[in-house]
Amino acid sequence: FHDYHFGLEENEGISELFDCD
Amino acid sequence: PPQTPVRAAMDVIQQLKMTLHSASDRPSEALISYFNNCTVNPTEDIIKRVEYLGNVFKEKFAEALGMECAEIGYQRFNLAKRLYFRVMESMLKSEEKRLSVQNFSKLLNIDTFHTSLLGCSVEVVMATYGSSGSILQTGTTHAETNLSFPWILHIFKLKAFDFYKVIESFIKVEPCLTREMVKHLEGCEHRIMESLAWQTDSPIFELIKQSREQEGQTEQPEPTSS
Repeated sequence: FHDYHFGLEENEGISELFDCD
Repeated sequence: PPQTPVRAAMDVIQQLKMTLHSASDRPSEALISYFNNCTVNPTEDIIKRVEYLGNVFKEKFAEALGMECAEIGYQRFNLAKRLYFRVMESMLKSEEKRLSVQNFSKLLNIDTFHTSLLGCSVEVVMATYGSSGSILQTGTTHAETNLSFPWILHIFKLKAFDFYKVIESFIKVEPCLTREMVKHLEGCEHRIMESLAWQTDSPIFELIKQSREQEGQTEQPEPTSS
């Protein structure tokens, strides 16, 4: 992914961001 | 043939078209299976939303560039729709692997999730054509640069903070994004973090409020600072 900085932790994904965990 | 700026721009567009040529403009069997596994089946809402936002996009595109460009708007949205379903399927497969669940009822029934994902797909398509505009000068592309981010937020009535939430996962699951496109999406992220997410009606303020309330329930209150 080139130089992109990822902010999510290993155990996080789209579900957590939309409060579905 | 030697690589020139014109050829490079055309190759990027061709690559996007090739990638999405095999993708469907409707939910795949795998997606339908995910939808059927939901407690509340989201299929109807998803189809209606895509149709509604497609009409909004095509109308605003033609409004900005002229009715003679309506067909181009239709083609752009059709590519975005294919990308939306493709990325959604990859996201759900990735989440299934990570969480070991197959019921994504809550996520798949969230309007802002779908609108953000479709918005991000539109942005990728628009940026692919827009970045080539200054080189190719095909007549519409120059004007299309005015339709670059955050234009999509306005026409889809999308909060920047909600759009921000899908970007990282989008990049992670879509392997066909070029280096330039990843940089473009990162640029969108920076604009959101630096200014767009802090506008008066942003949902970020409610989140901060909730976070403070939760902290207040578990911790001793701290002295208020300015």
